[in-house]
Amino acid sequence: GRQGGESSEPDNGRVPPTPSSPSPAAALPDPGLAQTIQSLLLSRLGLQSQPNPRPDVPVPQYLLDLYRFHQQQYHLLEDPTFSFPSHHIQQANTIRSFHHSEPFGDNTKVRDQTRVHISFNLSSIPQDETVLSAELRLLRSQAASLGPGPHRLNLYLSKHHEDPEPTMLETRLLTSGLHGIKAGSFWEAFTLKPDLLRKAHGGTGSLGFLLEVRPENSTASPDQSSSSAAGDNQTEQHQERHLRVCRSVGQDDHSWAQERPLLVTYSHDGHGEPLVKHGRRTSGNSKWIKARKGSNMKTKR
Amino acid sequence: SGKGHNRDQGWGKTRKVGYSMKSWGDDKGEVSWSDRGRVKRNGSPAKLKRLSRGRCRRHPLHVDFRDVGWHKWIIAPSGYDAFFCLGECRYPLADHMNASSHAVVQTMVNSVNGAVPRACCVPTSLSPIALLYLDNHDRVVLKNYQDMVVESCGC
Repeated sequence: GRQGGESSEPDNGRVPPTPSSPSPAAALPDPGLAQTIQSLLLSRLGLQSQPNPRPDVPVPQYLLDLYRFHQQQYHLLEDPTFSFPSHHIQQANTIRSFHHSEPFGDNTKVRDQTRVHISFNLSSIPQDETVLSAELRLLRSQAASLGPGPHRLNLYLSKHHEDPEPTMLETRLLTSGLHGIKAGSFWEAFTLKPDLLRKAHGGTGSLGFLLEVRPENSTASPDQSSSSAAGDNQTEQHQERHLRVCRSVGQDDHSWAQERPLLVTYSHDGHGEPLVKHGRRTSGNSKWIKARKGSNMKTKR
Repeated sequence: SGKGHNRDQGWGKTRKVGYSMKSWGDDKGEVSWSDRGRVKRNGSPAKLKRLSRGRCRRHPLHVDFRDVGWHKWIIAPSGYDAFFCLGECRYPLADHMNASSHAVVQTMVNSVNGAVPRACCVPTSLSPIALLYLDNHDRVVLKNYQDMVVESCGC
């Protein structure tokens, strides 16, 4: 019954007494009733039970920025290159994030630094939820300069490391610099067709990709190439790192969580409105830019 | 507001006994259907305020997730303003009380037959909130939940 800041509510949060109002002591529900109510509410929220996450689970910055942008807290956005994915969210009311499954043991036996396989376990998406779109996000950092000349990133759909016939999803020419990006890092986002997610969701629940980075117009063999899809890994001789796909030696969980590949799904559970109402203006980052420039823009809910 | 506009839904009986909607005042007095023959319009300000407070309207209610231990899995927000509806739906049902036609009828019937309850004070408009939380697999989810905040109440 407490709330601050709403002047239109004259009683300042006090509930007017009524004959049926219980006393404060009597208002405490018995544990069984409280448990029942909680279970009912969790069910309404689409959860089978109360989540019990391990402490200090790192939260991807992208999800935090998404939430803050949605709440119009533009001044709290931390990624200067953040762009609200309006086209993904038009119909979706749920956004889920997935980190890739890291292989056990070290990766020193991975010799081919131009090709890396990553996979995501999507089995936690409820079966009654329809995935409408998704994107794979990979970090390029300033420290990972591309070296001379343009490079190309090839993205394949690949069932496993040894998949002999990976399916090409997209090829993208990467510019050799990250001009105008002060933070020194930039997320490459690859839009994925919902069919891919649906197949993975309906099957094993696993979705794998093969990433390949090669110098454009290069005749060098992969072993001779200085480009790397695997990040810095343990191979210190590979100074020119491109994509943060493998964890650095000694890198802590929190830091790694902000750099590792992220798969984001946009879905709808069949209940309620999408995160962005139709007609609401969310074009690009124009509002955010205005807010950052200190204009006196008034925001509306 | 009791200005008399849009008040043609069965108020002829009221006028017949000499009390137009305008004469009821603007939500400042307790006037029930059964009281229509003995209304005093000049009640004391304190009494009028008390009576006005008992009317159906939105009240503040802040839900703090920490209080129920949900802060362990809900990342943001830490709580939200949910509001609730409380108050009586007494005659006359002013415009701002968002009374349905059925509530008007039920209030009329209640005035002549106490066995029929008054109309209830309920949310007439609700809005969603977005929750950022961790699921059972330690994965971060941002989800929009509908009908979580009371925007307005009515009879």
